[in-house]
Amino acid sequence: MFGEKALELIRELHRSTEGVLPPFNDEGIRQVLEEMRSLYEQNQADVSATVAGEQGLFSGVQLRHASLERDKRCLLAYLYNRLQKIRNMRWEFGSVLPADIKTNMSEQEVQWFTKYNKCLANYMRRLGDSGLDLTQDMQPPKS
Amino acid sequence: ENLETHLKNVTLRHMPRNLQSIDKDKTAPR
Amino acid sequence: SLVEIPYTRYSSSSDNYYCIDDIIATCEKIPSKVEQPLFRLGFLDPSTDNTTIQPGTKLELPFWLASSLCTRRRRLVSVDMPKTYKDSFREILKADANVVDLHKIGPYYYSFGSKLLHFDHPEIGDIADSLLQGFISRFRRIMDSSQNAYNEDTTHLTCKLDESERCVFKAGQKGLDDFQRWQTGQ
Repeated sequence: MFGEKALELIRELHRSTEGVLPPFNDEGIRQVLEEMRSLYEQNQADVSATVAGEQGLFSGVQLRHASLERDKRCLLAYLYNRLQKIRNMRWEFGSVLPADIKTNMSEQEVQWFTKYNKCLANYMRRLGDSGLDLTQDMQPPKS
Repeated sequence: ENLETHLKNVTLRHMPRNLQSIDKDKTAPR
Repeated sequence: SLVEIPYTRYSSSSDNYYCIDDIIATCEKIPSKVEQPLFRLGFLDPSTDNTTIQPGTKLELPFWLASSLCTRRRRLVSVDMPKTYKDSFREILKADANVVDLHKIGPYYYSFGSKLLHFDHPEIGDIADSLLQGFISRFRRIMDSSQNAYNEDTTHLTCKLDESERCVFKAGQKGLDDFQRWQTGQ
């Protein structure tokens, strides 16, 4: 069935425990993109055949398009939820992440993290008179 | 912007043309 | 009260496009029947070597696909309700909801069940009622057990709960934990 590889990426992330970032699954993403390319080409062939007068191909086009949308959703959700984990770790560990986390991040995730750090630092610097580190005292201090 | 750049660089630009955009209505958490 | 939960909230499109639980819940299978020939997709039906799936063929399709092929506008397939939402199972839930292992059957029993309301099927009203009543019947025990299990292994209390119920249990445990820490001046 279409969408199985994409779902496996999601399950892999779902199985990972809180505070742990699994290695970035380059190969899994490549396979899903490969499936999307072949679905798209098949749909293009069916649309051309329909234009040329062949009948009854619409249902196949509809089914493949639903599969393309599903693959896309799984890929974007995989990337998005990994970034959520990385962002949560920023608030937990500070602007320098532990080495074991960093080795599991893709190059683009490191770039995202650098930009996120910069945005957050700029924002915190503007708070109060001399800035405020929001990541401290995540629980109300006793005082 | 940071998130969109990331999604575009890693996957969207490799997808078929009619799937390369992010549908704001669909992806906004309700 | 729970009874006012508006059904309209449950639509087939997810509450959150990026939600991992929703993506996993929508891959649950639905008994479907092909209504129009599906050309060049024979591989979807393991019981045939044909490249075309003929009308009348019965398939188990994932919800995300069935909901796209069975809409009010276009019925390429027709769907039936999965057996864990049919009358005989609803009777068990009505008899004594607390003994049912919704994790084994689910684990997204309520979330997936709510998505079934997307289809135009004669049983969806009964299914909606059954989901609500099942949740209400089990809710009290979940709240009681989550409020009284402090600093102990809770596996035996949560092993039969579906994912939504586990969230409720976890919220109850957090409330209890916060209260205990407040009482001890932390």
